[in-house]
Amino acid sequence: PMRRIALMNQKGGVGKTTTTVNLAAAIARQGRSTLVVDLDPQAHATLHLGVDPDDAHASAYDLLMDGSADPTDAALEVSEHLHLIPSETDLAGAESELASQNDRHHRLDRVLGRLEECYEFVFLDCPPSLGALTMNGLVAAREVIIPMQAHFLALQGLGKLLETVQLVRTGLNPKLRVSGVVLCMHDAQATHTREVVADMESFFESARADVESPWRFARVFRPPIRRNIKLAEGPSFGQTIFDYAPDAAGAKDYEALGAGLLREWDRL
Amino acid sequence: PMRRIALMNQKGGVGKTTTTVNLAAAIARQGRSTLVVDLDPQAHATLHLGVDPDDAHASAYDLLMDGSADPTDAALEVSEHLHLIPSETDLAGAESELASQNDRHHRLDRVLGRLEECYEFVFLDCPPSLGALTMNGLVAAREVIIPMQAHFLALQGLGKLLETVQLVRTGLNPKLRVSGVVLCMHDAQATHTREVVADMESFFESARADVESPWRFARVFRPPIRRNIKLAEGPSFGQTIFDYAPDAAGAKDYEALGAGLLREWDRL
Ligand SMILES: Nc1ncnc2c1ncn2[C@@H]1O[C@H](COP(=O)(O)OP(=O)(O)OP(=O)(O)O)[C@@H](O)[C@H]1O
Ligand SMILES: Nc1ncnc2c1ncn2[C@@H]1O[C@H](COP(=O)(O)OP(=O)(O)OP(=O)(O)O)[C@@H](O)[C@H]1O
Ligand SMILES: [Mg+2]
Ligand SMILES: [Mg+2]
Repeated sequence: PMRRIALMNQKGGVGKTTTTVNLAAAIARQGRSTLVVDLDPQAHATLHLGVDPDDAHASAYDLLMDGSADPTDAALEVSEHLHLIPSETDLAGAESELASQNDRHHRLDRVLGRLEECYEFVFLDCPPSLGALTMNGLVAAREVIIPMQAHFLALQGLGKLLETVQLVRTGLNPKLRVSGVVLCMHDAQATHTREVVADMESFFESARADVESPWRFARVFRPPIRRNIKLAEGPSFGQTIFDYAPDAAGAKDYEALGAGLLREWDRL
Repeated sequence: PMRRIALMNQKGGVGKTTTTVNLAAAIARQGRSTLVVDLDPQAHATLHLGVDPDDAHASAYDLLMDGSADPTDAALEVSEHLHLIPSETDLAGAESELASQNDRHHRLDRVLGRLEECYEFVFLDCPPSLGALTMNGLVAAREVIIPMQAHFLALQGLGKLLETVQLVRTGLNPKLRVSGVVLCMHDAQATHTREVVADMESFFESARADVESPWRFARVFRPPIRRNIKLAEGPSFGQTIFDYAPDAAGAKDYEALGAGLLREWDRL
């Protein structure tokens, strides 16, 4: 069945979009059919993949607001095995427009249900908040990957985030689990990096025995994604790291991360 | 009169909180009475200043939801000339709770009106969105400072941001203007930095003659704030850069930025 992965973290600028785009691209380069859904009104995943949100004829917004819209019509081919359902500016209005509707958190789940035969992997890029758009991502997803930095303050935010996953799992989406953490903008030399990573790993370790825990099998994925200026430059040219700077450290790291995740997903 | 400055950018992780905290601290160290208001449910400015949001007895949330609450009661002394109105987790609920109220964007403006005699400078740390909390910040502020990186994609977001300032100025707060941009996590060696900064400066230059433009007198502030690991570590210990690493490049940059802004503010 189609794997549905939400890249989620309510903290801003932690690498959600950079990871959605480059991890999806890494998986697609292995010949696996992949869809990216841009759930952020800022439309950075859309721009990162070389699409102008103002040009797109149908978007994630249209699909969320109009249950009868055709998702295959909204999906754009970005490269051979990589498709995109783009965001647009109107998506900012969706948070309040959805607020009054009963089924407001289930819209995307229904959309993805209609795409089950089309893709092996769907990656959902969430905005930096816990509002209706991220909730749609969490109800539509089956697993959550959390991009974050190895800073102590980031661990604080992790607690709140996991609480939200727990709430969604209990109330709305019993299949939801946390697969793990991608360490972004990683600086192995910084004073507290090793300590913070060790904290994260022992936190997940202590959940192994808890049959009820949504992060029972979560872990810190390897390799960490090192800070690499090329990763920050690619988006401005609408290119993934594999097109912009295929020899850069950022390309190696996302390729290795993708390969490791694929091995695991194919085993399960 | 009390200067009210919103640190605003809907893009996540661009340095809003780091700039709010360290710029306010730099101004306070010059002996000028300064208040920070943490408008972000993530409460990172609060944590950065060494305050546990769960301990605070009154918060920005209480003041926004209860017009009769006493703002001087919510303000905590962080250091000699620096006070904080902290955030708390409940602030996340404020976006939807405020949604149905008529005066929902004016709450903070009223709160600050009651503090006119108490502080020379108020810095408002906004969340990474254009929702009710940021709107309260923009209606309460008289000037906007935009923290951002010198990347081409960041220029895209700038357009949307300025459009929002224009809307607020026309509809809700005619006194609002953009003072300028703080370049955060600056890497002078990156390929496109100089070009992007030049783009920004010529954009503001072209607004000089436009009497109606909210960014008519906006500029790129100097110095840029260089990327400095110490700035990322301080928050985890609840310390500004001036306590955590007073000799670090980050301390020098924020001190120089603060001194330059003070000179300008005192002239006007
Ligand atoms: N490994 C890295 N090395 C260098 N820069 C990076 C790296 N990962 C991300 N960046 C840059 O950091 C910034 C934030 O990354 P990104 O936009 O992916 O975060 P985000 O979590 O999606 O942000 P938002 O919360 O706004 O959606 C971007 O400018 C991006 O190009
Ligand atoms: N000059 C700098 N050098 C190194 N790290 C920095 C610098 N400025 C900010 N950071 C780090 O970058 C991350 C994002 O900064 P910050 O939290 O200030 O951004 P923000 O815009 O407030 O984010 P949000 O959108 O989530 O509110 C933080 O981990 C911070 O410590
Ligand atoms: Mg993003
Ligand atoms: Mg912040």
